[in-house]
Amino acid sequence: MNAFRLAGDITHLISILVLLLKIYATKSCSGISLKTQELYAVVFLARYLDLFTDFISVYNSVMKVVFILSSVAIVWCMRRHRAVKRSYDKELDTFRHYYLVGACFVFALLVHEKFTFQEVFWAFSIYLEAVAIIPQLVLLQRSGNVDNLTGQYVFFLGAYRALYILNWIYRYFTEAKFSRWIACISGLVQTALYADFFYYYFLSWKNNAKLNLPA
Amino acid sequence: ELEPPPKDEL
Repeated sequence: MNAFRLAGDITHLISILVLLLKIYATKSCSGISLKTQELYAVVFLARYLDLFTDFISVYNSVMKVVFILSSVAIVWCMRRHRAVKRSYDKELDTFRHYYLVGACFVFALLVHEKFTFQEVFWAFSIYLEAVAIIPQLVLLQRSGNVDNLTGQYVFFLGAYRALYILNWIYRYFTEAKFSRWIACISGLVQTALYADFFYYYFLSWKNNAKLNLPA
Repeated sequence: ELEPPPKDEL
């Protein structure tokens, strides 16, 4: 465990806490894509199938459980909680996310480290995580405004991605056996998607204008 | 065949 990875995990956790706080404090999920949140829940459920078969550390197991529970809790709130449900921007959140799930699964069947149930689902979760933010970006683009907490949520998610890349660079140079090319390439794609968002988010903040993402 | 390293990242 290096400092970059720990900081990456912490910012990832903070992003989820910020989102839960926003939903809990404002009883509103306006500006949040349910589809992205559903994809994240699927990502964690598919990736952490090893929770009962491989023990890494207490830290690792606890974080896995926290990520699964918090992502499922967010989806549950947005779907079932009466007040929160009402604030959901359903007509703006129209990205067909099932296509992403299907495409990532087919890709995982083709590109994986080993053709086993667990390995295919692991690769699937990595690919799906890389593109899971797309419905959220589409929603932000359509609504054209980002409230503070939603902005911070996306900011912390982006920080997590950037720190994980530093972690991989660090591990590449310090660990003889480190080769996670599936995770690294997918991570770069994911970070590029965020970089695009950050650029327009920065512009809108600088000009004090509404966030305007190009199609 | 090389044993793949354990998946220790989250």
